[in-house]
Amino acid sequence: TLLATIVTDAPISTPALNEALKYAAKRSFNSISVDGDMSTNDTFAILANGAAAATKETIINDVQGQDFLRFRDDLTNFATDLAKLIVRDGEGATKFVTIHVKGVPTFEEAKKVASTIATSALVKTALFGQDANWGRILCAVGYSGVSSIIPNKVSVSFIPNDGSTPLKLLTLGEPENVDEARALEILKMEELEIRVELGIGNEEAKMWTCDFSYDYIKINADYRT
Amino acid sequence: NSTAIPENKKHLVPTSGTYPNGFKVTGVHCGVKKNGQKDLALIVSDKPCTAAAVFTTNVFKAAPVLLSREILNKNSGQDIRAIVINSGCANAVTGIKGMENAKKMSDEVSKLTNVETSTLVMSTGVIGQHLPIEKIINGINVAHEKAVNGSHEGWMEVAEAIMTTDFFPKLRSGQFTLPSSGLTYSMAGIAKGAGMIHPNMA
Repeated sequence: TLLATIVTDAPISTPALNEALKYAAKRSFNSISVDGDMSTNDTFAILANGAAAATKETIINDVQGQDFLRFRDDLTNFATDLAKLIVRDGEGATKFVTIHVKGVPTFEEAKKVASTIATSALVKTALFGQDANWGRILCAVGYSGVSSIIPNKVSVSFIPNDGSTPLKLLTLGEPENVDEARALEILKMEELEIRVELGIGNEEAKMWTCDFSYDYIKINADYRT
Repeated sequence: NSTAIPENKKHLVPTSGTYPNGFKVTGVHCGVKKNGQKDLALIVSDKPCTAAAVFTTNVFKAAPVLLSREILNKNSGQDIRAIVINSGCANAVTGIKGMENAKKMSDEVSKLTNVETSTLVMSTGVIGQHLPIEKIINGINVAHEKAVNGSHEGWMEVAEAIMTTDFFPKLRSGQFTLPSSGLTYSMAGIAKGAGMIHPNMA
Protein backbone atom coordinates (compact mmCIF):
# COMPACT_ATOMS: atom_id res chain seq x y z
CA THR A 1 0.00 0.00 0.00
CA LEU A 2 1.07 3.53 -0.72
CA LEU A 3 0.28 6.12 1.94
CA ALA A 4 1.60 9.64 1.58
CA THR A 5 0.91 12.78 3.53
CA ILE A 6 2.34 16.18 2.82
CA VAL A 7 1.72 19.12 5.12
CA THR A 8 2.61 22.71 4.47
CA ASP A 9 2.26 26.06 6.16
CA ALA A 10 1.62 27.73 2.79
CA PRO A 11 -1.64 29.64 2.54
CA ILE A 12 -3.66 28.17 -0.34
CA SER A 13 -7.35 27.92 -1.18
CA THR A 14 -9.03 24.52 -1.47
CA PRO A 15 -9.64 24.67 -5.25
CA ALA A 16 -6.02 25.64 -5.88
CA LEU A 17 -4.78 22.93 -3.52
CA ASN A 18 -6.94 20.34 -5.29
CA GLU A 19 -5.57 21.41 -8.64
CA ALA A 20 -1.97 21.24 -7.44
CA LEU A 21 -2.49 17.85 -5.78
CA LYS A 22 -4.04 16.26 -8.88
CA TYR A 23 -1.20 17.58 -11.05
CA ALA A 24 1.43 16.34 -8.61
CA ALA A 25 -0.17 12.91 -8.05
CA LYS A 26 -0.24 12.14 -11.76
CA ARG A 27 3.48 12.89 -12.13
CA SER A 28 4.71 11.34 -8.89
CA PHE A 29 2.91 8.57 -7.04
CA ASN A 30 0.84 7.58 -10.07
CA SER A 31 4.07 7.17 -12.03
CA ILE A 32 5.70 4.48 -9.92
CA SER A 33 5.36 0.73 -9.85
CA VAL A 34 7.05 -1.84 -7.67
CA ASP A 35 5.04 -4.93 -8.48
CA GLY A 36 2.02 -3.86 -10.54
CA ASP A 37 -0.47 -4.45 -7.72
CA MET A 38 -2.91 -1.70 -6.75
CA SER A 39 -3.85 -1.56 -3.07
CA THR A 40 -7.24 -1.11 -1.44
CA ASN A 41 -5.83 1.71 0.71
CA ASP A 42 -3.64 3.94 -1.50
CA THR A 43 -4.02 7.53 -0.35
CA PHE A 44 -2.13 10.75 -0.97
CA ALA A 45 -3.35 13.66 1.15
CA ILE A 46 -2.17 17.20 1.71
CA LEU A 47 -2.97 19.66 4.49
CA ALA A 48 -2.18 23.37 4.30
CA ASN A 49 -2.61 25.44 7.46
CA GLY A 50 -1.50 28.83 6.13
CA ALA A 51 0.71 29.47 9.18
CA ALA A 52 3.47 30.96 7.00
CA ALA A 53 1.23 33.75 5.72
CA ALA A 54 1.78 37.23 7.04
CA THR A 55 -1.37 38.70 5.51
CA LYS A 56 -4.61 37.56 3.92
CA GLU A 57 -3.44 38.88 0.53
CA THR A 58 -0.78 36.17 0.29
CA ILE A 59 -3.29 33.33 -0.16
CA ILE A 60 -2.57 31.30 -3.30
CA ASN A 61 -5.82 31.24 -5.20
CA ASP A 62 -5.28 32.15 -8.86
CA VAL A 63 -4.41 28.89 -10.66
CA GLN A 64 -2.92 30.87 -13.55
CA GLY A 65 -0.76 32.98 -11.25
CA GLN A 66 3.01 32.66 -10.81
CA ASP A 67 2.76 31.79 -7.14
CA PHE A 68 0.36 28.93 -7.83
CA LEU A 69 2.47 27.55 -10.66
CA ARG A 70 5.58 27.63 -8.48
CA PHE A 71 3.74 25.98 -5.57
CA ARG A 72 2.35 23.31 -7.90
CA ASP A 73 5.81 22.56 -9.29
CA ASP A 74 7.43 22.56 -5.84
CA LEU A 75 4.76 20.13 -4.66
CA THR A 76 5.24 17.93 -7.73
CA ASN A 77 9.01 17.74 -7.24
CA PHE A 78 8.59 17.12 -3.53
CA ALA A 79 6.02 14.35 -4.10
CA THR A 80 8.24 12.82 -6.80
CA ASP A 81 11.12 12.62 -4.31
CA LEU A 82 8.89 10.75 -1.89
CA ALA A 83 7.54 8.49 -4.65
CA LYS A 84 11.07 7.60 -5.73
CA LEU A 85 11.92 6.59 -2.16
CA ILE A 86 9.18 3.98 -2.34
CA VAL A 87 10.71 2.52 -5.49
CA ARG A 88 14.18 2.60 -3.92
CA ASP A 89 12.73 0.52 -1.09
CA GLY A 90 10.77 -1.98 -3.18
CA GLU A 91 11.01 -4.51 -0.35
CA GLY A 92 14.70 -5.06 -0.97
CA ALA A 93 15.03 -3.71 -4.50
CA THR A 94 18.61 -3.51 -5.75
CA LYS A 95 17.94 -1.33 -8.82
CA PHE A 96 16.21 2.01 -9.35
CA VAL A 97 15.09 2.16 -12.94
CA THR A 98 13.60 5.03 -14.94
CA ILE A 99 11.51 3.92 -17.88
CA HIS A 100 11.47 6.79 -20.36
CA VAL A 101 9.21 6.34 -23.38
CA LYS A 102 9.50 8.99 -26.08
CA GLY A 103 8.14 9.72 -29.55
CA VAL A 104 4.54 8.71 -28.85
CA PRO A 105 1.37 10.44 -30.12
CA THR A 106 -0.10 11.04 -26.63
CA PHE A 107 1.11 11.18 -23.01
CA GLU A 108 -1.44 8.49 -22.11
CA GLU A 109 -0.06 6.08 -24.71
CA ALA A 110 3.51 6.81 -23.62
CA LYS A 111 2.48 6.09 -20.02
CA LYS A 112 0.79 2.86 -21.09
CA VAL A 113 3.97 1.60 -22.74
CA ALA A 114 6.13 2.71 -19.78
CA SER A 115 3.74 1.00 -17.38
CA THR A 116 3.80 -2.25 -19.33
CA ILE A 117 7.60 -2.36 -19.23
CA ALA A 118 7.65 -1.34 -15.56
CA THR A 119 5.33 -4.18 -14.58
CA SER A 120 6.85 -6.96 -16.66
CA ALA A 121 8.01 -9.65 -14.23
CA LEU A 122 10.54 -10.88 -16.78
CA VAL A 123 12.03 -7.41 -17.31
CA LYS A 124 12.30 -6.99 -13.55
CA THR A 125 13.97 -10.34 -12.95
CA ALA A 126 16.41 -9.64 -15.80
CA LEU A 127 17.28 -6.33 -14.10
CA PHE A 128 17.95 -8.17 -10.84
CA GLY A 129 20.12 -10.65 -12.69
CA GLN A 130 21.94 -7.86 -14.56
CA ASP A 131 21.00 -9.48 -17.87
CA ALA A 132 20.70 -7.07 -20.82
CA ASN A 133 17.65 -8.93 -22.07
CA TRP A 134 16.28 -6.18 -24.32
CA GLY A 135 14.02 -8.75 -26.02
CA ARG A 136 11.84 -8.76 -22.91
CA ILE A 137 11.63 -4.96 -23.01
CA LEU A 138 10.62 -5.02 -26.64
CA CYS A 139 8.12 -7.79 -26.01
CA ALA A 140 6.46 -5.66 -23.30
CA VAL A 141 6.30 -2.67 -25.69
CA GLY A 142 4.59 -4.92 -28.22
CA TYR A 143 1.76 -6.07 -25.96
CA SER A 144 1.19 -2.67 -24.35
CA GLY A 145 -1.99 -2.20 -26.35
CA VAL A 146 -0.78 0.90 -28.19
CA SER A 147 -1.88 0.01 -31.69
CA SER A 148 0.01 2.73 -33.54
CA ILE A 149 3.46 1.23 -32.77
CA ILE A 150 5.47 0.51 -35.93
CA PRO A 151 8.11 -2.17 -35.20
CA ASN A 152 10.80 -0.78 -37.50
CA LYS A 153 10.61 2.68 -35.91
CA VAL A 154 11.34 1.44 -32.37
CA SER A 155 14.71 2.00 -30.68
CA VAL A 156 15.81 0.88 -27.19
CA SER A 157 18.84 2.05 -25.18
CA PHE A 158 20.27 1.78 -21.67
CA ILE A 159 21.23 5.18 -20.27
CA PRO A 160 23.71 4.88 -17.40
CA ASN A 161 23.26 7.15 -14.43
CA ASP A 162 26.91 8.27 -14.31
CA GLY A 163 26.70 10.33 -17.52
CA SER A 164 28.81 7.90 -19.53
CA THR A 165 27.92 6.83 -23.08
CA PRO A 166 24.48 5.24 -23.51
CA LEU A 167 24.29 1.72 -24.89
CA LYS A 168 22.10 1.18 -27.95
CA LEU A 169 20.36 -2.17 -27.92
CA LEU A 170 17.95 -1.81 -30.81
CA THR A 171 17.84 0.89 -33.47
CA LEU A 172 14.81 1.34 -35.74
CA GLY A 173 13.78 -2.25 -35.18
CA GLU A 174 17.23 -3.68 -35.92
CA PRO A 175 19.31 -5.26 -33.12
CA GLU A 176 22.65 -3.64 -32.37
CA ASN A 177 25.80 -5.68 -31.92
CA VAL A 178 25.63 -5.28 -28.16
CA ASP A 179 28.83 -5.04 -26.17
CA GLU A 180 27.87 -7.41 -23.36
CA ALA A 181 30.71 -6.24 -21.13
CA ARG A 182 29.48 -2.65 -21.38
CA ALA A 183 25.89 -3.80 -20.83
CA LEU A 184 26.93 -5.57 -17.64
CA GLU A 185 28.84 -2.50 -16.52
CA ILE A 186 25.65 -0.42 -16.82
CA LEU A 187 23.41 -3.06 -15.26
CA LYS A 188 25.71 -3.33 -12.26
CA MET A 189 24.92 0.30 -11.44
CA GLU A 190 22.19 0.88 -8.87
CA GLU A 191 20.45 3.38 -11.16
CA LEU A 192 19.81 3.31 -14.87
CA GLU A 193 17.32 4.45 -17.47
CA ILE A 194 15.69 2.30 -20.11
CA ARG A 195 14.88 4.62 -22.98
CA VAL A 196 12.40 3.57 -25.62
CA GLU A 197 11.90 5.75 -28.69
CA LEU A 198 8.81 4.83 -30.69
CA GLY A 199 9.29 7.41 -33.44
CA ILE A 200 5.59 7.99 -34.07
CA GLY A 201 4.86 11.22 -32.17
CA ASN A 202 6.13 13.96 -29.91
CA GLU A 203 4.86 13.03 -26.46
CA GLU A 204 6.73 11.23 -23.73
CA ALA A 205 6.25 9.76 -20.25
CA LYS A 206 8.43 8.48 -17.43
CA MET A 207 7.80 5.80 -14.86
CA TRP A 208 10.03 4.70 -12.02
CA THR A 209 10.35 1.07 -11.10
CA CYS A 210 12.74 -1.44 -9.56
CA ASP A 211 13.86 -5.02 -9.89
CA PHE A 212 12.35 -8.06 -8.20
CA SER A 213 14.70 -9.26 -5.49
CA TYR A 214 14.94 -12.40 -3.36
CA ASP A 215 13.85 -10.22 -0.43
CA TYR A 216 10.65 -9.28 -2.27
CA ILE A 217 9.74 -12.95 -2.65
CA LYS A 218 10.63 -13.78 0.96
CA ILE A 219 8.62 -10.89 2.42
CA ASN A 220 5.52 -11.56 0.36
CA ALA A 221 5.58 -15.32 0.68
CA ASP A 222 4.19 -15.13 4.22
CA TYR A 223 3.12 -11.52 4.82
CA ARG A 224 -0.29 -12.34 6.30
CA THR A 225 0.92 -14.96 8.75
CA ASN B 1 12.31 0.50 13.44
CA SER B 2 15.18 2.73 12.32
CA THR B 3 17.80 0.50 13.91
CA ALA B 4 16.98 -2.16 11.32
CA ILE B 5 17.66 0.04 8.28
CA PRO B 6 20.00 -1.78 5.89
CA GLU B 7 23.40 -0.15 5.48
CA ASN B 8 22.85 0.57 1.76
CA LYS B 9 19.59 2.45 2.44
CA LYS B 10 20.74 4.57 5.40
CA HIS B 11 21.74 7.50 3.18
CA LEU B 12 18.08 7.83 2.14
CA VAL B 13 16.97 8.66 5.69
CA PRO B 14 17.39 12.32 6.74
CA THR B 15 19.07 13.22 10.02
CA SER B 16 17.59 16.73 10.19
CA GLY B 17 14.96 18.85 8.47
CA THR B 18 13.05 22.12 8.24
CA TYR B 19 9.42 21.57 9.10
CA PRO B 20 6.25 23.63 8.59
CA ASN B 21 4.89 25.75 11.41
CA GLY B 22 1.84 24.79 13.38
CA PHE B 23 1.85 21.00 13.11
CA LYS B 24 2.24 18.76 16.14
CA VAL B 25 3.33 15.24 15.29
CA THR B 26 4.31 11.95 16.83
CA GLY B 27 4.37 8.19 16.34
CA VAL B 28 3.75 5.61 19.06
CA HIS B 29 3.31 1.88 19.58
CA CYS B 30 -0.30 1.16 20.48
CA GLY B 31 -0.45 -2.59 20.01
CA VAL B 32 -1.59 -3.30 16.46
CA LYS B 33 1.85 -4.67 15.64
CA LYS B 34 2.89 -7.56 17.81
CA ASN B 35 6.62 -6.79 17.82
CA GLY B 36 6.49 -3.55 19.80
CA GLN B 37 7.27 -1.34 16.81
CA LYS B 38 5.51 1.99 16.30
CA ASP B 39 2.13 1.57 14.65
CA LEU B 40 0.19 4.80 15.15
CA ALA B 41 1.01 8.22 13.74
CA LEU B 42 -0.69 11.49 14.51
CA ILE B 43 -0.41 14.84 12.76
CA VAL B 44 -2.41 17.70 14.27
CA SER B 45 -2.53 21.28 13.03
CA ASP B 46 -2.91 24.20 15.42
CA LYS B 47 -5.02 25.96 12.79
CA PRO B 48 -7.77 24.76 10.45
CA CYS B 49 -6.35 23.48 7.17
CA THR B 50 -7.42 23.39 3.58
CA ALA B 51 -7.06 19.81 2.44
CA ALA B 52 -7.14 17.63 -0.64
CA ALA B 53 -6.54 13.98 -1.35
CA VAL B 54 -6.58 11.35 -4.03
CA PHE B 55 -7.49 7.75 -3.31
CA THR B 56 -7.11 4.29 -4.78
CA THR B 57 -9.34 3.44 -7.74
CA ASN B 58 -9.47 -0.20 -6.59
CA VAL B 59 -13.13 -1.28 -6.40
CA PHE B 60 -12.52 -2.63 -2.88
CA LYS B 61 -11.80 0.66 -1.18
CA ALA B 62 -10.82 0.28 2.47
CA ALA B 63 -12.97 1.85 5.18
CA PRO B 64 -10.52 4.69 5.94
CA VAL B 65 -10.46 5.56 2.22
CA LEU B 66 -14.24 5.79 2.09
CA LEU B 67 -14.42 7.74 5.34
CA SER B 68 -11.67 10.23 4.50
CA ARG B 69 -13.25 10.90 1.10
CA GLU B 70 -16.60 11.44 2.80
CA ILE B 71 -15.10 13.87 5.33
CA LEU B 72 -13.30 15.86 2.63
CA ASN B 73 -16.50 16.09 0.59
CA LYS B 74 -18.60 17.04 3.59
CA ASN B 75 -16.15 19.76 4.64
CA SER B 76 -15.52 20.90 1.06
CA GLY B 77 -11.80 20.44 1.75
CA GLN B 78 -11.79 22.95 4.58
CA ASP B 79 -11.39 22.97 8.36
CA ILE B 80 -9.42 19.75 8.49
CA ARG B 81 -7.25 19.60 11.60
CA ALA B 82 -5.62 16.20 11.73
CA ILE B 83 -4.55 12.95 10.13
CA VAL B 84 -4.32 9.70 12.07
CA ILE B 85 -2.62 6.67 10.52
CA ASN B 86 -2.22 3.14 11.82
CA SER B 87 -0.03 0.40 10.42
CA GLY B 88 -0.26 -3.35 10.86
CA CYS B 89 -3.92 -3.65 9.88
CA ALA B 90 -5.40 -2.17 6.70
CA ASN B 91 -9.02 -2.12 7.88
CA ALA B 92 -9.87 -3.16 4.33
CA VAL B 93 -12.72 -5.47 3.31
CA THR B 94 -14.02 -5.25 6.88
CA GLY B 95 -17.66 -4.33 6.18
CA ILE B 96 -19.84 -2.24 8.47
CA LYS B 97 -17.66 -2.80 11.53
CA GLY B 98 -14.66 -1.57 9.56
CA MET B 99 -16.44 1.69 8.74
CA GLU B 100 -17.46 2.07 12.40
CA ASN B 101 -13.87 1.56 13.52
CA ALA B 102 -12.50 4.05 11.00
CA LYS B 103 -15.07 6.58 12.22
CA LYS B 104 -14.12 5.89 15.85
CA MET B 105 -10.50 6.69 15.01
CA SER B 106 -11.48 9.91 13.28
CA ASP B 107 -13.95 10.96 15.97
CA GLU B 108 -11.49 10.34 18.80
CA VAL B 109 -8.91 12.68 17.27
CA SER B 110 -11.58 15.25 16.38
CA LYS B 111 -12.77 15.17 19.98
CA LEU B 112 -9.25 15.88 21.22
CA THR B 113 -8.89 18.81 18.82
CA ASN B 114 -12.37 20.11 19.72
CA VAL B 115 -13.38 20.30 16.07
CA GLU B 116 -15.99 17.82 14.89
CA THR B 117 -15.41 15.77 11.72
CA SER B 118 -11.99 17.27 11.14
CA THR B 119 -9.74 14.20 11.01
CA LEU B 120 -8.68 12.12 8.03
CA VAL B 121 -7.83 8.46 8.59
CA MET B 122 -5.40 6.11 6.86
CA SER B 123 -4.61 2.47 7.56
CA THR B 124 -2.13 0.03 6.12
CA GLY B 125 -1.29 -3.59 6.74
CA VAL B 126 -3.09 -6.89 6.45
CA ILE B 127 -6.39 -6.94 4.52
CA GLY B 128 -9.53 -8.58 5.93
CA GLN B 129 -8.85 -8.17 9.64
CA HIS B 130 -10.61 -5.88 12.11
CA LEU B 131 -8.70 -3.16 13.92
CA PRO B 132 -8.02 -3.65 17.63
CA ILE B 133 -9.95 -0.43 18.12
CA GLU B 134 -9.57 -0.10 21.89
CA LYS B 135 -5.79 -0.25 21.58
CA ILE B 136 -5.94 2.35 18.82
CA ILE B 137 -8.17 4.69 20.83
CA ASN B 138 -5.77 4.44 23.78
CA GLY B 139 -2.88 5.04 21.40
CA ILE B 140 -4.54 8.14 19.98
CA ASN B 141 -4.82 9.63 23.47
CA VAL B 142 -1.19 8.81 24.27
CA ALA B 143 -0.07 10.26 20.93
CA HIS B 144 -2.10 13.43 21.41
CA GLU B 145 -0.38 14.02 24.76
CA LYS B 146 3.02 13.31 23.28
CA ALA B 147 2.79 15.20 19.97
CA VAL B 148 5.31 18.01 19.59
CA ASN B 149 5.64 20.91 17.23
CA GLY B 150 8.03 20.69 14.30
CA SER B 151 10.79 18.47 15.70
CA HIS B 152 12.78 16.18 13.44
CA GLU B 153 12.44 13.38 15.98
CA GLY B 154 8.65 13.75 15.94
CA TRP B 155 8.54 13.57 12.16
CA MET B 156 10.83 10.54 12.14
CA GLU B 157 8.46 8.84 14.58
CA VAL B 158 5.58 9.53 12.20
CA ALA B 159 7.51 8.10 9.26
CA GLU B 160 8.41 5.01 11.27
CA ALA B 161 4.92 4.48 12.64
CA ILE B 162 3.38 4.09 9.20
CA MET B 163 5.88 1.48 8.00
CA THR B 164 4.82 -2.07 7.21
CA THR B 165 7.30 -4.10 5.19
CA ASP B 166 9.31 -0.97 4.38
CA PHE B 167 13.07 -1.29 4.69
CA PHE B 168 13.41 2.34 5.78
CA PRO B 169 11.27 5.33 6.88
CA LYS B 170 10.48 7.87 4.15
CA LEU B 171 10.59 11.49 5.21
CA ARG B 172 11.36 14.69 3.35
CA SER B 173 11.15 18.37 4.24
CA GLY B 174 12.05 21.63 2.61
CA GLN B 175 11.59 25.36 2.41
CA PHE B 176 10.42 27.23 -0.67
CA THR B 177 9.84 30.84 -1.74
CA LEU B 178 7.05 32.07 -3.98
CA PRO B 179 8.05 34.40 -6.84
CA SER B 180 5.28 37.03 -6.63
CA SER B 181 4.55 37.43 -2.93
CA GLY B 182 8.06 36.50 -1.82
CA LEU B 183 6.48 34.32 0.85
CA THR B 184 8.69 31.57 2.27
CA TYR B 185 6.89 28.42 3.30
CA SER B 186 7.80 24.89 4.35
CA MET B 187 6.67 21.41 3.42
CA ALA B 188 7.08 18.09 5.18
CA GLY B 189 6.13 14.77 3.68
CA ILE B 190 6.01 11.19 4.81
CA ALA B 191 5.28 8.14 2.72
CA LYS B 192 5.21 4.42 3.15
CA GLY B 193 5.17 1.68 0.63
CA ALA B 194 7.30 -1.12 -0.48
CA GLY B 195 5.05 -3.78 -1.96
CA MET B 196 1.58 -3.77 -3.53
CA ILE B 197 2.66 -0.59 -5.28
CA HIS B 198 1.15 0.45 -8.55
CA PRO B 199 -1.02 3.39 -7.56
CA ASN B 200 -3.59 4.93 -9.83
CA MET B 201 -5.21 7.39 -7.48
CA ALA B 202 -7.93 9.84 -8.40
